[in-house]
Amino acid sequence: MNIFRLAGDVSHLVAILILLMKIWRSKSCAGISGRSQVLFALVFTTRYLDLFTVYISAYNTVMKVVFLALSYATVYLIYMRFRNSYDSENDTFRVEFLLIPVIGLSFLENYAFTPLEILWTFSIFLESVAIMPQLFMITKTGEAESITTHYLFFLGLYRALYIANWVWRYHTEGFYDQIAIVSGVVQTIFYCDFFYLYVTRGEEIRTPS
Amino acid sequence: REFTSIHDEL
Repeated sequence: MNIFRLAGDVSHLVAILILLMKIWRSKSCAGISGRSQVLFALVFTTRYLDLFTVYISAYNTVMKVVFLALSYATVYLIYMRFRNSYDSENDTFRVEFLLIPVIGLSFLENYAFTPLEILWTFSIFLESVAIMPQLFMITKTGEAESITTHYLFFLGLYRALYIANWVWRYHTEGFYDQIAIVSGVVQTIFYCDFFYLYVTRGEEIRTPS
Repeated sequence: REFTSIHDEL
């Protein structure tokens, strides 16, 4: 554990909490892509199956359970509790275009051809593109509420901090996880355009139409 | 023996 990794995890947690609290307090999930949130729940589910096979640390176990619970709570709020406010007309990204290549790639490129490893690889690849339905929705409607942009900012910051963590770990432990690093860099690149808008235009984002 | 890699990151 190093400061970049810890800051990255905290940033990830903050992002998820911002979104959940926004939906809970406003009793509305307008402008939020339910499809992205389902993909993130799928990411956590397939990645954290090792909760049942290996024990790493109390921190690790607690964070995994928290991320799983929060992601399912978010999906529940969007599709059940506040489904009247769900903007399904603008949440139309075809997730099969993400899922099919990601499933294919996780079978081709993995550390071991075992069910758990393939699912772990699938989750890493899927995470790198899971935000695309949300970004697509913002492009389609041409706007995002400021609180939604804070969510995206912390979500992007989390992966950027993980890159710093990987650089640190490579230099101090000689550790590197090729699949995670490549996907993490790709994931961070998806946020760069958003970061640029966030900084230059302020919190409330309107894309030029 | 089955491969067991430890993914210690979240």
